[in-house]
Amino acid sequence: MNIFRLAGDMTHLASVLVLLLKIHTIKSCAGVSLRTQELYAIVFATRYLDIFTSFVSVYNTFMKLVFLGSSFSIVWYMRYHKAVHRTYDREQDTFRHWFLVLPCLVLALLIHEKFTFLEVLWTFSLYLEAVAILPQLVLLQRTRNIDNLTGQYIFLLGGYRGLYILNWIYRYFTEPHFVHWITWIAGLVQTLLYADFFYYYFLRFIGGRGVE
Amino acid sequence: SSLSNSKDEL
Repeated sequence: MNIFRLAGDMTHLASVLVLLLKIHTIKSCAGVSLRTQELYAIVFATRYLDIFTSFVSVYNTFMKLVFLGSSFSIVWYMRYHKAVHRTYDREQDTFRHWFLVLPCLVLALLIHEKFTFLEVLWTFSLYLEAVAILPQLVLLQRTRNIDNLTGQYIFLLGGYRGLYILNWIYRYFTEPHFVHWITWIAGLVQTLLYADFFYYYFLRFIGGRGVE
Repeated sequence: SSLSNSKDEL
């Protein structure tokens, strides 16, 4: 564990807590894409399949349970909780996210580190996470400006993988044989997809306006 | 092997 990875995990945890705070306290999911949340639930379900078979640390298992529990409960809230579901913008959240799942699965079957069931699904979760934010970014463009909590959620979600990139650089130089091109490229693509969001997000900070 | 050091991340 290094400070970049810890900062990344804490940023990721913060993004989840901000979203849960918004949905649970003000019972609103306005501006939040249910489709991105569904993709993230699939990402965690396929990435943490080894949660019961390979124990890394208490921290690792605890965080996996937090991410699994929060992603599925956010999907549940947005789909079935009456008050929250009413604030869901169904007409605008129309990105065909299932069209993202199949190509990621095919790519994972073609490009992976080991051809085993767990490894292919784990690789699939990396590819899917890289594009999982697309429905949210499309919804963002359609709803024009969003409330601060949603903006902070997206900012933190985009930042966590950027911190992981610093972690990979650190580990590459400090650990021999630490080379994982698939993880690195997927993480880089994922972070680059946030580029224009980060640009407008920082403009907001400078200008002090809402996120346009 | 990859199990050693890339599965210890979230």
